[in-house]
Amino acid sequence: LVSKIMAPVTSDLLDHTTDDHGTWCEVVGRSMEVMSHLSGAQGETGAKLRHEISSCTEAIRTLSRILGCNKCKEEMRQRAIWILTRLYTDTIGISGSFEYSCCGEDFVRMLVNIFTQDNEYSSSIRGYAGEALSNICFLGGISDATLIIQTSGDVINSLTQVLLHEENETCRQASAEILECLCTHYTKDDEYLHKLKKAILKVIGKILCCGDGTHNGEDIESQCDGTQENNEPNKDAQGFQVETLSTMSSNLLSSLLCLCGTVYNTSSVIDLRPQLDASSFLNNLRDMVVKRSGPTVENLSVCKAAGNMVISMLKYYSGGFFKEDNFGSLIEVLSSASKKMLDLDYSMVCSS
Amino acid sequence: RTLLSLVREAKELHAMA
Repeated sequence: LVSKIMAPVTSDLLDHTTDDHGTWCEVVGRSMEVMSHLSGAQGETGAKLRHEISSCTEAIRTLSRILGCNKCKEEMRQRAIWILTRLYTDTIGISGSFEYSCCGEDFVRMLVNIFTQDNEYSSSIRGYAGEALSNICFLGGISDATLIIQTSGDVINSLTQVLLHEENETCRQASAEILECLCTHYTKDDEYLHKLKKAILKVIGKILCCGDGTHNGEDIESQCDGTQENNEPNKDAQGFQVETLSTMSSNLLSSLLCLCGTVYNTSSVIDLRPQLDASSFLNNLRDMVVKRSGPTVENLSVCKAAGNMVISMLKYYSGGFFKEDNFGSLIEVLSSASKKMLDLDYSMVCSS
Repeated sequence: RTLLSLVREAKELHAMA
């Protein structure tokens, strides 16, 4: 039955010579719809179904083709991402058969290309690709991190540019999550790791130290770095404004703070010189905590991420970075927030 | 971990430094 369901995809019934892909397009779409349900099935049955689908080289090839085709409907391409990601992440833990079927690594490289090329793909497809990559990174290990980080083109720079300049929040969130997973899983002490951590701290510095909403991007760049790198896209010169902490969503903010904490937490092999202006960093964090100290799940998540980040930095610098008086003020507001959120916090700990 | 315990650890680390 599964092979019959997949037949329109396996046989690649799409007419690639026409813009609408011909009359069988609808049938291929429906076939993919059922395949996506099957590939998300639970338990042993789900594992067997995914094994059967991933063993079908022709089906995988058609799905990859749909993913890279600009003429295909967005819904079909999203579905192709979902099915291939589910197969890829599943076979990491179960059989590895996807690797042999034809395009395990190619699929991940394709996702990286889609996610980082904002002039070629729509932001919604890029958002899907980013979420898929984030999922793959989270569940994978050093091999996936290596694959992503060493994909042709300057992936690290592209990811940090998405985090800094992208308007689509799903993409920015995915970028923060991918960078965090790369920091956690990519443990080779080489130029990629050095570049990764340096680039992340630079972006964090731009967002967390300077985003007071009164400067355009150009001012912020010069305030933070003292220099403007020639190879960066010149979006800032066009008055692009770095998003302020107060307007950022709780999820994105939590991801950013977690990312910063992870950089310091996984830095045993690298000397991370302070690249943040301690005073404005602490003041911005304090203001952010004050605004988010009401007892809600989102606020609690942001404050915990901030707390974890501060602990990682205190350990890394042995307190050296936080000599300023501003630190006392930050701890005071965090302490006050922790008391306001105590009931919520305990109930969440118990329920988990 | 609770936020309260994170704040406590941060205070201790800062005091030790």
